[in-house]
Amino acid sequence: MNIFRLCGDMSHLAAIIILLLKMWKTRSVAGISGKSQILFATVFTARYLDLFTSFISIYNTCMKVFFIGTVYFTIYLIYMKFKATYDSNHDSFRVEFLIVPVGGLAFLVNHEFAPLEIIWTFSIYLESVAILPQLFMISKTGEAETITSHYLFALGSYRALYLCNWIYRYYAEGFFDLIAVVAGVVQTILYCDFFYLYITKVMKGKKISLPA
Amino acid sequence: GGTAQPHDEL
Repeated sequence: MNIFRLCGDMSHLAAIIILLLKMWKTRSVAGISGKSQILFATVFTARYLDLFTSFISIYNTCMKVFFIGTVYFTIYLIYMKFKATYDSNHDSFRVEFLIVPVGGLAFLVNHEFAPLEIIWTFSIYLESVAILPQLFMISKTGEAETITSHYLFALGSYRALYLCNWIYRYYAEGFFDLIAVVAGVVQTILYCDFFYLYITKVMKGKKISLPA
Repeated sequence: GGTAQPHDEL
């Protein structure tokens, strides 16, 4: 554990809590992509199957259980409890265009051709693009609530901080995971446009609204 | 580079 990794994890945790608070306080899931949340649920479920096979630390186990639990609760809020506020018309990204290529790639490019490892690889690749339905939804509606922007900023920062963690770990421990690093770079690049809008608008007190 | 299971990150 190093400071970048810890900050990354805390940023990820903050993102999830911000999203839950937004939904709970406003009793609304408006502007939130249910499809991205389903993809994140798939990511966590696939990656954390190792809860049953290997123990890393109490911290690691608690975070995994929290991430899995909260993402399914988020899906419950979107598709059941606050269903009336869910904007399904604008959540029209075709997720099969992500799942199929990512699944194929996980089969072809992995560290070891073993079931659990392929599933782990799938989760790494899928996470890198799981935010696309959410970004697509914002580009379709042309706006994002400020609280949704905070959520996305925290979520994007998490993987950017992991990149710093991997640079640190490479020099400090000789640790280098090419699959995680490449996927992490892709994931972070996808947020760059949003980061720019966040810094130039949200930090100056304006909400994100895109020209029609 | 990199190794298979177990993975120690989240």
